[in-house]
Formats: sequence, C-alpha cells, structure tokens
Amino acid sequence: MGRVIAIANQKGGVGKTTTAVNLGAALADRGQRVLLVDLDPQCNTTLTLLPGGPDAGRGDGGRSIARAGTIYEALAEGVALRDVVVRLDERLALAPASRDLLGVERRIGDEPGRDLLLRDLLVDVGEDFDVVLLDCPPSLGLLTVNALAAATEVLVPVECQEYSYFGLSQLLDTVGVVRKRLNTALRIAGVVVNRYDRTSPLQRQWLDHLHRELAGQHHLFGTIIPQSRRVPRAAQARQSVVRYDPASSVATAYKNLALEVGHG
Amino acid sequence: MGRVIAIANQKGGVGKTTTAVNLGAALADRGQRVLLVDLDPQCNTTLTLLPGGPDAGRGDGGRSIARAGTIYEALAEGVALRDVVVRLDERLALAPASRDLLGVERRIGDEPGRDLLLRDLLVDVGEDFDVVLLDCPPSLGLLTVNALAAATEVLVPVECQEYSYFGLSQLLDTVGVVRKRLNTALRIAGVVVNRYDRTSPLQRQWLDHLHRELAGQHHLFGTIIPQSRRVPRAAQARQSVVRYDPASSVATAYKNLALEVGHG
Ligand SMILES: Nc1ncnc2c1ncn2[C@@H]1O[C@H](COP(=O)(O)OP(=O)(O)OP(=O)(O)O)[C@@H](O)[C@H]1O
Ligand SMILES: Nc1ncnc2c1ncn2[C@@H]1O[C@H](COP(=O)(O)OP(=O)(O)OP(=O)(O)O)[C@@H](O)[C@H]1O
Ligand SMILES: [Mg+2]
Ligand SMILES: [Mg+2]
Repeated sequence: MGRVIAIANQKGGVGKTTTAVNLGAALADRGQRVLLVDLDPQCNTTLTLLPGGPDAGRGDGGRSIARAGTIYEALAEGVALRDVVVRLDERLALAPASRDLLGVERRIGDEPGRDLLLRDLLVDVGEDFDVVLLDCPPSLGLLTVNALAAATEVLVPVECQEYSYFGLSQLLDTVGVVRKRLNTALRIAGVVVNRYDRTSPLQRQWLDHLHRELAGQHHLFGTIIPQSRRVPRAAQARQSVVRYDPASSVATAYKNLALEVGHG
Repeated sequence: MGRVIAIANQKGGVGKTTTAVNLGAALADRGQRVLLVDLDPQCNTTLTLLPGGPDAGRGDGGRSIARAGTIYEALAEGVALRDVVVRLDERLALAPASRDLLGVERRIGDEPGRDLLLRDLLVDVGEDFDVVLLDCPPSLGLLTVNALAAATEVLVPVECQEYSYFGLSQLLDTVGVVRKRLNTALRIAGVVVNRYDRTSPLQRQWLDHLHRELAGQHHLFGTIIPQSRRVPRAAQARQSVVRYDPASSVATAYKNLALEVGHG
C-alpha cells in the first residue's frame, strides 16, 4: 500500500475538496497512480469529477442503478471498494460519495471497529494506487475519524484567518487521539495555506503567526495556494484547475505542492 | 417567545457565523433584544464576541472556572440557559459555545427526545429576547437538528458557487423532515447570498440560477452581502462589521438584511 493522505479540517470552506481535486490531478500528472475518495455527504469532489455527478445513474425511485457505485455501499453494505472505483483517466480514479453518506453514522455507528472500516476497505485496492487522497467533511465525526485511522498522513488546508487557525488545535488533538488508539503510524504531512491574498495585511499577519506557531512542531508547506477565480471556474467546467488552466499561477502552485508532497 | 432563527447550511465556510454576528448586531441596533446562541464546537461566534474568547475563565486542567458558562453545560448537564447567557451590551447577549460541544452527541445521543433539548432550554429565556439567532456547525447532525427543532424559521446563507448550491436540496430535505416530525411551525425565512463578487461572471450566472430555481418556492432575500475585506478585519477586532465600520457597503447590507428579516 502506498501513501494514504487524509485532507482534513473541521473548519468549513478552507479548500479540502479543492485541494483533493487539484493535488490529485497534479500528482497524477507527475506519474503517480492516484485514487480520490470522497467521504463528504456533500459529494463535492464527486460533483466535480464524476461524469454526470453524484446523481449519475440514478434510476427509478432515486436509488442509484449502479448501486455498487459509491463509498456508502462500501462502508455500510459490504461492497468491495474495487467495485465502486470509477476510472477518470489513465492515472486518476475516484471512489464517489452519495448523499446516503448523511445516514452512515446511524447505519454503522454500533458496528464493532466502526472507526477502522475504511482502513480495511483500502486494503482491497492497495496494490493499484501509489497515493490515495481522502476528502473529508467539515467535522471531526465518524467519517473523518475513519479517514485518520486509514491514513498514513494528514494534510491540513487552512485560510489565513483566525477562525481556521482556532480550529487547528482541536484537529491536532483529534489526530493525537487517533494516533494513540487507532493508528500509531499516522503523521502530519503538514499545513497548507489556501486562498491566500498577498495584498491583505491581515492575511500576512496570520501567515507570520502560523510560521511562528508551527515552527519546530509541524510542517508548513512552502507552497502557498493563491486566491484565484480560476478555481470555481475550473470546478464549474468539471475539471481540476491543473487541467483547466495549466499555466495559471494557481495551477503552478498545485504542481509545486505535488512536488513537495511527493518528497514528503 | 419571539422569533428563533436557525442560521444553517452544511456547506462549510458560506458565512453562517458571519451572518449570525452581523445580523445580530444589526437587529440589536434596530432596537430588538437579541440572543446569539453558538452551537458550533469551533466556537467562532464565541471567539469573535465573548470577551476573552471560548477559553476565558479556563482554570487549572483546562476545565472552565465558570463551568456554568457554556451551551454544552446547558445541553448536557442540565444547567439553565439563563445561567450561561453573557450580556454583551444593552440589547445583545450570547450563549457561548465551548470545545466540549465536540463530544455532545456522544453525551446526549441516547437521551429520549434528544432532538428537542434546545427547544426546551430556550423556553427559560423566552420572555427576555425578541429574536434568538442560532449559529449552526457545518453539518446536519444533532446540533443542527436541535436548532431546526427549536426554530421558528431557518435562514440559509449561500455563496454563488455550485458546491453551496448543490447542498441546498439536502438541507431543504432535512428541514422538511424536521418540520414533519419535530416542529410543524418551522418555516424557511429565506436564502441570503453572501461573499458576492459582482465582477465575477460565474457568480452572476449562479445568482440568476438561484433566482430561477427558488422562484415561487423559497424566498431569496433582496439584500446581497458583498465580499469585503472588512469582514475578517472586524472579526479580528472582536466586533461585528456593523460596529467596526458602520458606513461600509457590507455593514449597510447587513442593516438592510435586518430590515428585511424584521418584516419577515
Ligand atoms: N484557491 C482558491 N481560490 C479561489 N477560490 C477557492 C480557492 N480554494 C477554494 N476556493 C473556493 O472556496 C469555496 C470552498 O472551497 P472547498 O469547497 O474546496 O472547501 P472545503 O473545505 O472542501 O469545504 P467544506 O468544508 O464544505 O467541505 C469553494 O467555493 C471553492 O471554489
Ligand atoms: N461577506 C464576506 N466578505 C468577506 N469575507 C467573508 C464574508 N463572509 C464570510 N467571510 C469570511 O469567510 C470565511 C468563512 O465565513 P464563516 O466562518 O462565517 O462561515 P461559516 O459558514 O460560519 O463556516 P463554518 O462552516 O466553518 O461554520 C471567514 O474567514 C470569514 O471571515
Ligand atoms: Mg469539501
Ligand atoms: Mg461558522
């Protein structure tokens, strides 16, 4: 099994999905075989990359025809992960989410070892991929715990704003608990700044603050992802920004991030 | 009991906290007695408005000295809501959150009527406030369900981007279920566009799309909240933007929203 990177932060809207989609594409472009796993009931990675989106193949009564087709069935109904993976191109594949994930905690909440279901699912595809990226929902609930328990490392997107900074200590506490009880090998790949606006004095202050606070304890990636209108445009065009506008500064930033992550 | 407005959207980062803080201040400035309730374990409303933030009064061992002091104790330990409310100024008060909320689902998950705990807590302060605003976390779990069950109406901040649009139908489904089973009076006050950048063609397209999709079914507030650097600056200064820079276009937008909500 290669690297499994959970992209997590309970702070909403910091760019977990955007990081999963674009880092995934950039790693694939560097020759890595990449699997994206969408663990968010909002299905945003699936909406962006799965042809036809989360509702593709929905048959009568709303039940998906390709019922074997999402991470929900793999977690809650014993379907093998290999049977839900959709190949997007030569080196990029996706295990899509569905809205049913909203009910997964109720469904598997009392299952013994419920925190380790994803870890065991990933064994099934271990040989097929070099890197697995897990897009987490904005919470520290069962789905994120499953991701942390299955991961070799966690990557934390943040914005340079106090709210996303405040939540960092809560997230790191949870990572510590998961490492102690469920996954001793879990390490923190690092924190990556997203939506950075270098003309904002406030953001510069927070960037300095992050450098000081993390110094010596956790890695802060050198690559900073800029705020760029191309990001929502690319998502609208159902593409990563790395494919949508490869020469743009934000695409270049993701390629640099892939380089940094590649050497991790 | 006056109006209880749940500010909810499971999409992360759309501006639930920013709306709670600023709409609250604008309603108070119009003479309404306002209670803000922070239901998010991230404590962002509390971080912004409580003097000293969520960790204020933390004694030895991290347990808060003013233990009666947060919504966690009210929900999970039977403390009366009146004993956790902090008066911020003449017409604005806050029931602060604490990080302990992270464990509240485990703590009260098996309590009979667990979805209605907040509704019953609010009865205690019903006579003291004209409007209660509930800042929800980015999920549709127990805390948000408690908010919807306690609310007279729900206000949904969205950004003009596909991800936040896609989640709208999931949220409205949940509202429908809560209305049927827990709170027949729950109505949708409306959807409010936040972080709007009128120079972005993509956002204009989504605004048009929202108008068309919601037409005749749900109310879309006429007031649109612009993207503005003053918002994170005000939060940094521990103030609402309505107090921080009252003449700014974003402060004016919140005053207009308060007018619209006031006539709701
Ligand atoms: N670098 C960027 N430049 C411009 N917009 C961005 C950037 N990164 C993210 N966004 C936008 O910010 C919003 C939030 O990003 P995204 O949905 O990826 O965050 P998230 O952390 O996955 O959110 P959630 O917490 O809901 O899962 C989206 O509308 C996205 O298009
Ligand atoms: N109108 C605005 N102009 C500029 N920035 C804004 C605006 N509204 C919100 N923001 C910024 O966007 C970020 C997300 O806003 P906020 O935290 O209020 O959203 P939220 O929905 O409460 O997030 P969460 O889902 O994590 O609870 C914050 O950094 C905030 O400062
Ligand atoms: Mg996401
Ligand atoms: Mg919030």
